[in-house]
Amino acid sequence: SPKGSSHDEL
Amino acid sequence: MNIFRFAGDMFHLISILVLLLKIYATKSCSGISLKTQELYALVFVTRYLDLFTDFISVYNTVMKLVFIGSTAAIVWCMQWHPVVKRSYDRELDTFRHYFLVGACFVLALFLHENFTFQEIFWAFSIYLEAVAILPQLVLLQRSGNVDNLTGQYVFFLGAYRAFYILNWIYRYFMEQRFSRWISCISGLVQTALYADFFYYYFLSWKNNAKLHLPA
Repeated sequence: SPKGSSHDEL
Repeated sequence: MNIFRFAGDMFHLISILVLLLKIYATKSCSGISLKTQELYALVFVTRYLDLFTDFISVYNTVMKLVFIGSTAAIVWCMQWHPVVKRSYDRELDTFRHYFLVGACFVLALFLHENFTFQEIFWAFSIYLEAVAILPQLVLLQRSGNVDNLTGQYVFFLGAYRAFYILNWIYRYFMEQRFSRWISCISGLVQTALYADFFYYYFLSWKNNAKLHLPA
């Protein structure tokens, strides 16, 4: 599962 | 993902493609700051360090590759393309952008979300993107040359900022955990600098329009 990186914005 | 952010990403991508196409079509980069484009390339490279470690979505990965690729193509064109590089305003594009890199890195060492390699470079890229327009702004003030800075480029750049601010407002109200303060505050500084750039763009454009009035 994709790591819930808090940086999902480009 | 919300519509504001998607639109913001699309406008950002289009602005880069418009600039790349303009440079490639006219085989000229006069009026464009190579230093600003180098800073943008550094922004994307340092922000997308998680490109191969964190998979968020196909869209996210594809867009990261396209942003890095298109900005690298502009830097390559301006520096190495045999015809384009001759039109680069080397003697006017003299902003000492290394100071910006250093200052943003020091700031990222103090202001970040977590003290990890990836997080510090992520914060660095956010701060650097905010000030990356400065060399271009200074070049525009000096040269007043908007030949390659088309109105579309400026419009899409402005739309990108506007929609990203709407995206943060939307996420602030819709998500209980709003942890985007670094992006948000730096993004507001960036938008203010873009507004300054748009102001000088408009002045240059108006002056050029007067210059070319039918005799």
